[in-house]
Amino acid sequence: TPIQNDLSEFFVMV
Amino acid sequence: MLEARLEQAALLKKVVDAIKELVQECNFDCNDSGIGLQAMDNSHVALVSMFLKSESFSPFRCDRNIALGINLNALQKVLRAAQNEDILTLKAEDAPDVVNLVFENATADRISEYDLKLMDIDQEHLGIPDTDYAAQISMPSSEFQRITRDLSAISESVTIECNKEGVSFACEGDIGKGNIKLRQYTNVDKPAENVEVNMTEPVALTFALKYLGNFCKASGLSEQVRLCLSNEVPLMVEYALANNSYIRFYLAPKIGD
Repeated sequence: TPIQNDLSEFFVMV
Repeated sequence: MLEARLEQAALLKKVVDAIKELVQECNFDCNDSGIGLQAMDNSHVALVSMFLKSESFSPFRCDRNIALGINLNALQKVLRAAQNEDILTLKAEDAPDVVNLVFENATADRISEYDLKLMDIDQEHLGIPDTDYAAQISMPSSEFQRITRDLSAISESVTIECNKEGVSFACEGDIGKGNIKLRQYTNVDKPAENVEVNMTEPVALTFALKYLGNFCKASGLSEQVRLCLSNEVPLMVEYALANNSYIRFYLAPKIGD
């Protein structure tokens, strides 16, 4: 089963 | 203070319908360019980014930045009192405890007024980088909704693949597998039915259908939807609104097999 990525791995907190 | 008048309450009703499955509480950030909102779902997998430009309102006035912390379930309760065709006016003071909503019917013989209590929401704000997406697909929003619904019956995930043949939506589940291919299509008389595929390099990414199904709740806001993909970055699903206003959803891909 593919693993779900987390959005914060791609977008930086500002 | 804020004063923003919408010609049709339907717009705000549909926006709230579109995002309330993903997000329960969020700030509506008001400034002189319009009303924006950015929020992630609890699991940090999906994000909604909405902006209603000041031109979408008439008149629009916002003297300083105001964050309206709103419980969307509560807002929806109030908005149920508005007819789709009602004129809707949002008003708030500079440091408000409440947002005031006024609904006027088209014949101006019925005026309803509600105050909705606001809350302090300390929200994480993500910087979304400008991305040159490898593939951009525009299609009827109803078609995307149908594909998402049909494949959800088969599997939890869909692989969206874009190559020079067109775009395909493929899934595999316990009962079998499914695959829907779309090719470029232009209808001069009915541009809402167009399918447009722009690709600079082939892309294949896997996403959770549950979230795509949530995004499709925005289908009533726009006849067309745009999917933007690049390998190994989140998918962007955009519903363009009049006056350059928009509602965009971002979804982190799944990885591995």
